[in-house]
Amino acid sequence: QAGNIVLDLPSYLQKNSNEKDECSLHSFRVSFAQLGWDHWIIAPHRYNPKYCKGNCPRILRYGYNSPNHAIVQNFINELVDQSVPRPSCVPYKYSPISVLMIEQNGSILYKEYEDMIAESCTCR
Amino acid sequence: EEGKELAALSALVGAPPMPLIQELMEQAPTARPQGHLKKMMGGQPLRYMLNLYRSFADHNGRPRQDYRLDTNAVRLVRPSGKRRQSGASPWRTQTLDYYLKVHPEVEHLVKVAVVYSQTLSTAHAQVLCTVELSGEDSDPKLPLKPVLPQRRVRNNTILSRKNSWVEMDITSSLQPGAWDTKKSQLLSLSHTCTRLGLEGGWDGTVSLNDPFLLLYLNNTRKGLQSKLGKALSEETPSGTVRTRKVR
Repeated sequence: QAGNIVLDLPSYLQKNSNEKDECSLHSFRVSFAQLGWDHWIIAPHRYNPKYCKGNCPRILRYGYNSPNHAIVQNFINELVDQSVPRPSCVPYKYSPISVLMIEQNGSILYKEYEDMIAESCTCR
Repeated sequence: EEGKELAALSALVGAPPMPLIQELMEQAPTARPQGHLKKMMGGQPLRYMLNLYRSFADHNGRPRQDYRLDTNAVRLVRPSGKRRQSGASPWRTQTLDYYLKVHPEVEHLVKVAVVYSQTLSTAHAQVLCTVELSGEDSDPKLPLKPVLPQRRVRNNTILSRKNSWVEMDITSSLQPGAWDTKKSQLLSLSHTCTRLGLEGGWDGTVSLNDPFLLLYLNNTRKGLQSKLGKALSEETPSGTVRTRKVR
């Protein structure tokens, strides 16, 4: 049965390549004032952490960087038990952000925080 | 209060708190800066750090790839104490104490620099200043000598054109590991200024250009994880570490 799905892959990809609600990266600008951190973070004023949203396709492609486990979980959902969910659309790679902040004692600190901006998405 | 609750919850379930949440709990001011804190934030130190920020990150906060720091954190430290020494005008010397406040478990101090203004122009006078290390931690064989004012000195130095603020690396002048213990995290600098020009008092002039320190730190998540990992492993009853043999 799994073999049938794989044989179906080229036509499936062709048919579904334009799906708008497919798992993808979205922009979202937020100010540190909205997060309640503007008394702590001086710069930057705004921040775009981005987010991943959308449905994970029935057949996961290489572009999603999905691990083997996600592909197997998809097969289980499709062929064995639908109570096992499909993989979720989540961030895959991140980039850092530099902030300038005030510490409790009044020191000013420049710091780079890792993994603060989503750069790509995956299904897992 | 929410931070304490989070910490308590983390301790309860045995899970290490997230690094960002940890910092929010420990370092973030609890309220909007008022009064003296606002005053502390202003002036040359803040301008200097904003310039440093603009050099190393774009307006969205992304670190610039072509102009990266060797470290991932820079802390500006102002003097925590001042002692004026008696002296006849036009000279004025003051000893400034700085509390370094480095957390060796999670922060690796890479470099210490002092930033001070060599010249300060006011309406009535021009002030020329120098700094030198004072106290036990200084190495007498390595006297501090100000570098000539220029726009950039090496990679990490940014200088203000107007009043010629200079950044001087003093790492080699300090004894290695001098900041490992709480007692020795106190650094003292001697700040000497002389006035040129018209008559007048010193009131407020010198405090306008108090030198400040820049601590270049490598703040690592690994350090925090090892600290937390150690704490968790101490909680394991057997005290043994599970390992997997490599085939």
